[in-house]
Amino acid sequence: SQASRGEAQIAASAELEFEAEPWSSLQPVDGKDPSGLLPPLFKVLSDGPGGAPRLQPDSRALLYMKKLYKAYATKEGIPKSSRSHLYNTVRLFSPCAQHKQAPGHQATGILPSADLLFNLDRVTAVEHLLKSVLLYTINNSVSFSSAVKCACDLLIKEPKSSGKNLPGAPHSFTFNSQFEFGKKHKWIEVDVTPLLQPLVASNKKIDMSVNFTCTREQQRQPSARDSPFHMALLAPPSLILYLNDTSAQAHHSWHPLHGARRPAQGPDQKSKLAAYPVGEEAAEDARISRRRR
Amino acid sequence: GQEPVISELRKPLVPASRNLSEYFKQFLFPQNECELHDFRLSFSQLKWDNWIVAPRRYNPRYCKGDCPRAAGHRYGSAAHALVQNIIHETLDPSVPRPSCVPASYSPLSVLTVEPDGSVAYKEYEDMIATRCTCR
Repeated sequence: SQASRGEAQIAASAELEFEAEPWSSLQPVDGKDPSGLLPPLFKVLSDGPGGAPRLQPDSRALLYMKKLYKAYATKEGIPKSSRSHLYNTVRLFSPCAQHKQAPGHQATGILPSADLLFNLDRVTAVEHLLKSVLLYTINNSVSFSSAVKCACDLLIKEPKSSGKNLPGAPHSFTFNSQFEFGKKHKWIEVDVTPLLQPLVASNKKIDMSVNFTCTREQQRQPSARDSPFHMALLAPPSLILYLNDTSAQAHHSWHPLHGARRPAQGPDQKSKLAAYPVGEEAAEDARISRRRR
Repeated sequence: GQEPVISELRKPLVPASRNLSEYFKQFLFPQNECELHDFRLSFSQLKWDNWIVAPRRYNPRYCKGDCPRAAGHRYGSAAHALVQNIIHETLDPSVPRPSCVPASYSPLSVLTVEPDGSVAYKEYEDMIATRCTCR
């Protein structure tokens, strides 16, 4: 009888613990949105404007994003159905720290290389990276008749804690671009997706140094018209992340009921897809019931 | 019992057409029927234009109006709405008529300046009502 009473006490205390457990794990620590899922728009819609003062974005970056907005949405803010991309979120980050390494050389178009630090805190866990781009704003007062070839050396560094560069030589890749100058602001996009893909999901800070060299392809004598290569870099590059927000509040234009195709699932998402057969089944049921009707 | 009948017959006949049309009007075109209404707001009115860069104007629209029995079928509402109306009219007026609510939505694209100075373009689901129904 002693043993059974002891067991009963143990069971009772375990039960009490269990009852206590779920509430403490669910109760948010600071009373705010525990999952961090709510995007700022919903936070304001739910509890009013308030909030901390905002840092002002770079004006050229804002101009670029306004152009992107006009390309993707109507004046009333309705996403254009004509767009074929799968991202429903685009984030533009300006470097929060920049250390100039070597000065540029305007005659040959070598742009000053720089050490750039990007703070990616705003990227939430439900936003999956589809594409990332370095955006250079170039102001050029001279129009060139010949094409321009540029090479970009990118060195991504380990987060400050380790202080050493990623193993191996700096990542460098060349890309050819036909630049038609003449407009006041011109943007050059350097696709850095393969390099940043593994980092964006795990790191909230990305430290990189970029070396950018542009030369004219035909090495003929510069005529009076082709004055030296005045490629003045207006500002250090911004980092643009094209993301697919997988939360319920985000708009998914590929949703089976919208009829468009589902995006290619990353390896880690297959399991999640299996976890949600509902979408597939619902779409299948809809198709069957439609056929039956 | 002929007097009341005779007095009724002596009443001047109001043109039936007017009465009849009045009578049917309550079914054919019920007043302030459940329908979609516009409500255009600009984020500057809410003093949010310092962080919501686009769109300038936002029209979330809303549903308002009565859900009379005769119109129940007109919104693609469930048969339940008809039943609820009949309960309200014949059995228990404390049971409310069905409500006029949105049946479908469209998304909204928003360009915002985040607290850290970064700029975000996001597409949010279910931000504009596009159709109403009685539920």
